[in-house]
Amino acid sequence: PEAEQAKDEL
Amino acid sequence: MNIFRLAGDMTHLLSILVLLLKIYATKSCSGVSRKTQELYAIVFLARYLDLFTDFISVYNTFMKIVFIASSLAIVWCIRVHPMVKRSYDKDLDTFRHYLLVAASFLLALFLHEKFTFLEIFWAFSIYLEAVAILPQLVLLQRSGNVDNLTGQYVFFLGAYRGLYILNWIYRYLTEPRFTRWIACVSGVVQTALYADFFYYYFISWKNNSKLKLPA
Repeated sequence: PEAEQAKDEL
Repeated sequence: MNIFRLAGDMTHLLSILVLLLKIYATKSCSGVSRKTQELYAIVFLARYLDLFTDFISVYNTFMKIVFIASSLAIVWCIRVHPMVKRSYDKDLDTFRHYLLVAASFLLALFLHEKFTFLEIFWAFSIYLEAVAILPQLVLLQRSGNVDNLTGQYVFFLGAYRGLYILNWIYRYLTEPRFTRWIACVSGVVQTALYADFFYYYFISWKNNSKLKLPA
């Protein structure tokens, strides 16, 4: 599930 | 977006502006490690491979382009610009930074969120960023006294990831399923590497003396 979180940080 | 992450991104942007100012104003890169700049260019290129595929926000896309463009511009300046190139001291900048690239990539092959091309390169960029400052810190220790702009550049670069740690704590407390272990652990290691620099930077600020790292 972790990878589902969009990489919204720089 | 929270205040800690915004402050972190702005501090990171500030560090890049300070470095650009130093190189542009003095037409010199003395005290600046070309290897650290090359590592950061690799970090941004590897991390933002999804620049054209995943749209998060205008801010996110804009900042990614700024980070990629500025890091490549700085490497170009130090490698190609005749005035700046002459001031680069390759005898001081001797860290074997390709070992950092190899080790980070190897670690990313074993430790990642998902075994996909993008996730492995993202993890690689996170691990590489954690150690990217090492050539610069070694160079500062060797080059004795550090000019103000270079010192401020390293300070802001170290501070930005420290602010990101506050951001991760905040998001962990406020978002139910927020977990970013790879970025968190790497970020703590990255910030810890600046510990002694922060100490000597604080001393020089308190005593209003020249920043000097012990050899």
